[in-house]
Amino acid sequence: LGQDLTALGLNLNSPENIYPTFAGPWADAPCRPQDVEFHGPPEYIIN
Amino acid sequence: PLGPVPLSKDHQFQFTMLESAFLHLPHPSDSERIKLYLPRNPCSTPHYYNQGPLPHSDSLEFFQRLSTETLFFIFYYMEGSKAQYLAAKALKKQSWRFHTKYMMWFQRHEEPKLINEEYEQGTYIYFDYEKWGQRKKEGFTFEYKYLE
Amino acid sequence: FDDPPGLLEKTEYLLKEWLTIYSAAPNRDPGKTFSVYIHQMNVQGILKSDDIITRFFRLSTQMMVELCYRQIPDQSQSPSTVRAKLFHTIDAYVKLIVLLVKHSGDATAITTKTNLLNKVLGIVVGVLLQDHDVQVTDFHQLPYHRILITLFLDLNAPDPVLESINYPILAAFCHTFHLLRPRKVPGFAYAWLELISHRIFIGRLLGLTPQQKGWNFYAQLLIDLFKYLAPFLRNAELAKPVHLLYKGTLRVLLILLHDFPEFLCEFHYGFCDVIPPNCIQMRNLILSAFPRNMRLPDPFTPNLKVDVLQEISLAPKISPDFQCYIQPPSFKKDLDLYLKTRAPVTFLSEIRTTMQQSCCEPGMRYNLSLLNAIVLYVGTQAIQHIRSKGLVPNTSTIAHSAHMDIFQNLSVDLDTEGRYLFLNAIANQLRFPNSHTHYFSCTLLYLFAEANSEAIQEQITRVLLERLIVNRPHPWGLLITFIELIKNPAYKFWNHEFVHCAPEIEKLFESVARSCM
Repeated sequence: LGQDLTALGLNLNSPENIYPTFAGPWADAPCRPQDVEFHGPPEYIIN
Repeated sequence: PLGPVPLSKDHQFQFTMLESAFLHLPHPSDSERIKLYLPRNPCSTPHYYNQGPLPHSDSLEFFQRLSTETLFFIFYYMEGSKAQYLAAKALKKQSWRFHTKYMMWFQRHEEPKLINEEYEQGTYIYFDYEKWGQRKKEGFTFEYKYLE
Repeated sequence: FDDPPGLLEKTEYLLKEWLTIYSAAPNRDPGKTFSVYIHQMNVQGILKSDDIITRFFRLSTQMMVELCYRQIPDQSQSPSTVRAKLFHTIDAYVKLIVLLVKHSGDATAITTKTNLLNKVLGIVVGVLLQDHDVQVTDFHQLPYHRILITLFLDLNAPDPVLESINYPILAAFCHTFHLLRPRKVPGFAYAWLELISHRIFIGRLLGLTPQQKGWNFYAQLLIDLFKYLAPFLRNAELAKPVHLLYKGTLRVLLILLHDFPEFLCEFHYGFCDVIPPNCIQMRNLILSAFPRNMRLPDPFTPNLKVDVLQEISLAPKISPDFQCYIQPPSFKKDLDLYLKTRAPVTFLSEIRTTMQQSCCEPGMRYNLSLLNAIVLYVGTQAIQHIRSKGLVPNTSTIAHSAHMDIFQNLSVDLDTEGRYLFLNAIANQLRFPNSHTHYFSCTLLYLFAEANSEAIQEQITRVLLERLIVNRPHPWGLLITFIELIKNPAYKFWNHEFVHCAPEIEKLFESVARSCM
């Protein structure tokens, strides 16, 4: 009964925190590294 | 033993509104900075393509082992990501300098005062935006040989 | 009152100007261009008075919204192109707000900055609420979602000035999200959950803010979510829109269980108070949380001696203070008097009547938050009472006390619905090793052993079983209590008729027993 909570697309076995790559309540998979915002120097924003 | 509780009129309204909101759900990209080259909805690729980041790929050491062309590619196409930042660090370790005014990279150790036609070829890249834009028409050659 | 003539045009002009500046070369020095722009705002008289500033933001926000309503239906472009265009404009507007907040007053003028932010957030809320009322099922969340999330992300970007006002910024947003809670603005519910579960929002509130000062805020928002879902989850037939919101909620709770279990441990009481009693898996998820530095002994270890565990003498932290739910104050006084003097006996029936609500709808006949509070309060008082005598709680020391009088009376005299809620209130305390888990585990087993009718024993078993047959996770306290019940011959569990009342029931018990033994 109920949901298989291990099938909701979260890496529950991760030894690190998983919220930094949480892609949102509707996403079936965590963020990819390039999806996570990173604050580099503003000059690097070229496009 | 509690049995169902009938929904009140107020609940019915709330459900109706939820139902209409269901028709235009937020998209993950709505919560993030606009990314021109990294679409949030990944296109489907064959499963035997590498689907996840390589081990230790978010370390400077890893990036230092990438070719300079790859580092340039990452820097310009993966804007705003950690990979861009690490690519910039790796380029700097190869004595590349980023010139904020022209948003370009140079490999000379001191910054050029002026960029124009008389600019010496040599251990650096001469990168002319306008020409780059014309490259299809005039067959632009990318002064590249010292990098190889 | 009507906007002064020409203000709309001025606002439009200024926004266009800003968009041009913003678009030209985003990484030009915004500080320099910004001061030029501020001068233009002055020239246009926008900064003349607080009222005009308010109107400027309201008109600007409305323009953003109208832009979306106009462009979203545009089928000639792909949705992502439409979004990118809209977001470019909205992001520019948000950037303007961020710079105005950052540069209002001098660098240390925290109040000035947060006042401006609160004003802007208040205006966005106002425009959204009006739009929600007017558009009804045509309401669209996109512009508001984008404004709020981009504003939050920009205000939480690494920046010394913003860092110094981070806590007031978080408070302002939590207040805003509370105003926009799904029960108030159901058409915004999905965007709302997306906002409060954003990784930066969670990181800031639950991880980075010192002394866990963000935890109360976040708990309030979760309670807002549970209260919205409750009537729909209560009936357990989940229509797709509700099921999606429920699934999203489970994901958020899993993140909290994995990364911030102490948060769930501390606020579990308030959450269980608003989660419908039949919402077993979600409640199990919350009750399964245990502090990360705690090593849980395997509940399936044969001859596990719970009594010798160090942790069972420690009381878990519970926020907010649940005693405030014991109303009216006169009743609380009577309760304390009875606990102290074990008199008058008539108080025991008073408890029951106080718990029952006058409305006669089935399933709503009990004041659940009062019932839950009484159970936990009496339990915590019992633990103190036993300790004051230099004893430790176990199935013999918890007996023959005013506290057990109350529990036994409730288990015997409440009707099936009331007893179900009462037993649930006890089972909600079966969590990780702590003094509450231990005491209530003993209490439940004691009530089973002392029950004068098999119906009570059956119901105790049902309450435990229904929590065990849902998918994981299962709280540690629940497992050890059930294992004790089926293993300890003192309870003669397998002799009871209800264990054998049907082959499939018997099989069910055996399979659960097998998995527990």
